[in-house]
Amino acid sequence: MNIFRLVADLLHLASIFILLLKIQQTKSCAGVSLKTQALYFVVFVTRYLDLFTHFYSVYNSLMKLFFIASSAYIVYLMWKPYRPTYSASTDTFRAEFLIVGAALLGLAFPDSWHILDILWSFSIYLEAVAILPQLFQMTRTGEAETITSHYVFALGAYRALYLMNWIYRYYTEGYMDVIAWVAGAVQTILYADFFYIYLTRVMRGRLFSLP
Amino acid sequence: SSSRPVHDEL
Repeated sequence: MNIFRLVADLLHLASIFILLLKIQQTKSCAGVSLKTQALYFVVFVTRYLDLFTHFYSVYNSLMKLFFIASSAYIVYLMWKPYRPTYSASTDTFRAEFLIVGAALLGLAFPDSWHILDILWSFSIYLEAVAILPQLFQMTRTGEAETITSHYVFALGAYRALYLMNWIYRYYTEGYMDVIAWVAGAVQTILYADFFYIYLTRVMRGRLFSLP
Repeated sequence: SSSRPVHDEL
C-alpha cells in the first residue's frame, strides 16, 4: 500500500458517500445516471468474486464488501423509493453496447482463461467506460448540480491517483498489470473534459454548466 | 491454478 493508492481508495469511498448525501439532501436522484450506477454494480460483483477464493487483507475484503453493498443500495434507491425523481429522459446512453464491448474484450484479452480472470478482465474493461452514461447525461442537460459534479470529480481523481500508484509500484516493486493500466489510462482520459470544466467553473463557485 | 495472476488492487 502506498499513499497514492490509499488516497485513491478513500476518494472512491468518499465519492459514494457524496452521491448518497446528494440523494438524501435533495431527496432526489435527478441528474444521476442509473445506467452508470447499474454498471458499477455489475463491475463490483464480477470483479470481487475472489472474496470467496482469495484473502488479501481485512482492508481489502471490507472495501470490496462495501463497494458491492453500496452500489446495490444506490441502484435500489434509484429503482424504488426515488424512482419518481429519476431523469430517465436524459439518461439515454446505450449502456448495453458498453456491456457487450467489455464482454468481447474480456473474451479476446482475458488475464487468464480461468473463469474468474475472464470476469475480472470484463469488469476492468467495463469500469473504464462505466462513467460514460453519466458524462453523456451531463452533456445532454448542459449542467449538473454542484454536488453531482463533486461526485464525478472524486471518481475521476481516484482514477488519476491510481495511475500514479502504478508508476510508483512499477519502480518500487516491479509491479505490472497491463490490462489494468491500459483500461485505467482510458478511464482517466474520459474525465479530461470534465476535469477542465470542473476546475474552471465549479471550483469558482459556479454551476457545472457547459460553456 | 497457482499460476493465476494475483489482483491485490481494488
